[in-house]
Amino acid sequence: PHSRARVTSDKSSGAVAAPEDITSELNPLLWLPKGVVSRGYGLLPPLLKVLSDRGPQSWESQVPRLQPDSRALRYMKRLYKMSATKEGIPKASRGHLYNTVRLFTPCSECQHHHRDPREGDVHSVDLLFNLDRVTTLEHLLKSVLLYSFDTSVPTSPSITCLCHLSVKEHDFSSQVCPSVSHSIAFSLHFEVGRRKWVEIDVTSFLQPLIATHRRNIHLAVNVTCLMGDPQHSPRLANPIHVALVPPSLLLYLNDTSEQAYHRWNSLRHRRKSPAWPRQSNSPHVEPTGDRGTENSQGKRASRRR
Amino acid sequence: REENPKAAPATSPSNLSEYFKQFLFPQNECELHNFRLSFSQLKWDKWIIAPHRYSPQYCKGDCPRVVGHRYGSPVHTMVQNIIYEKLDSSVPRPSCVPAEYSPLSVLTLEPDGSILYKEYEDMIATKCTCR
Repeated sequence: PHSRARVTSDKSSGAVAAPEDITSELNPLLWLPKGVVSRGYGLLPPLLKVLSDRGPQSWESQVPRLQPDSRALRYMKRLYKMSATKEGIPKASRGHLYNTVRLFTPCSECQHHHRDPREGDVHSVDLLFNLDRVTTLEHLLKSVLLYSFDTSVPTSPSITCLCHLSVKEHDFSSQVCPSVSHSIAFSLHFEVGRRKWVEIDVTSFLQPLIATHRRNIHLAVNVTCLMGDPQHSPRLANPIHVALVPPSLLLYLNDTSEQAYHRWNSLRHRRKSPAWPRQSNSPHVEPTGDRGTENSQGKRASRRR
Repeated sequence: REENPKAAPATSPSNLSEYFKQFLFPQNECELHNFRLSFSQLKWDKWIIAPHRYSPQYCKGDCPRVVGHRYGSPVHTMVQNIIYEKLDSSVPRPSCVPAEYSPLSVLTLEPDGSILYKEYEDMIATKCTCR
């Protein structure tokens, strides 16, 4: 609690009148003066806030929790290991801009699966993502469709998939079927090998929707996968059986709220206090931490600065 | 000792070093203490996927009368000591509190089944001060 000034010290109150839905044994705030609690959770670190909101009772009492997709869980655990030390401290070396990553699994899907040897193995999926959990202070840096990928029988070292992505708009006022607002088509080529995940960057495609804090995103994804590499064998041949699980949606966000960790602030703070060795200016980095190449102008500018 | 037989008894060199050490390294003074908990102890591991353990640490100990450079305390801390000693003893002496923190990355399961990775500010005390 940084804003101590607002904490009213009320010697007479030993205990705190907690709002009804907080179980006393869980609420670590009980030793705080009454004024603080009654003003709501503003002072709580979001972790405690989230956890206080979710006492075991509130956990059970809610609508049965949707269990995350095990693949998605595995992916996020791997991301965690890459981004934080064993003690849970964000790794400085990563240099990524985001301080929040949310992974959503589609909450409803209508999978159309038909095989047409001439067209290859066609997957058509209708996906609905609910983004209620994204707060107004979480700003989008990058959005990715995450495919988990396992070919039971790798028949070709490389696969080319033709993807057609479209956003469906629901016009609830009129009972008309959802209409397609905008769509995009692209091809993906990747080496199969030991790859388990395919990330499709859809940042620019979803930016208008997420920027307007759209709560529900309805996507229609049409994927056709064929064996081979169009550059080496102009004629894509032999459809393959690719087990494509409907993709999850991954959002890399920058949370600007006070409780979130702002790594650039702490770096700047370090630069000011001589106790810290001066950090070499990190080259331009991608929101996800991929290192770009530092251009000479950047170097000169940083040196001048 | 010949002149004043009642003087303190002679101490061996090793005791002497112990004696002086208490001035160089005062006991019970304000410092950072380790504290580690596991979320399963709190039964929070249902929705906290990682980390399994969390070391928030804490600050504890006495604040010396003249703090200054050792704790990086602001000048106000000395003024508060003077107020306590000279003007109004109901004003508390400076307390031993965290001065710096480090963040904590947490992987949690959201109620709607989505998975959240977030880096929270100021979750682990790394340094103590008197103020």
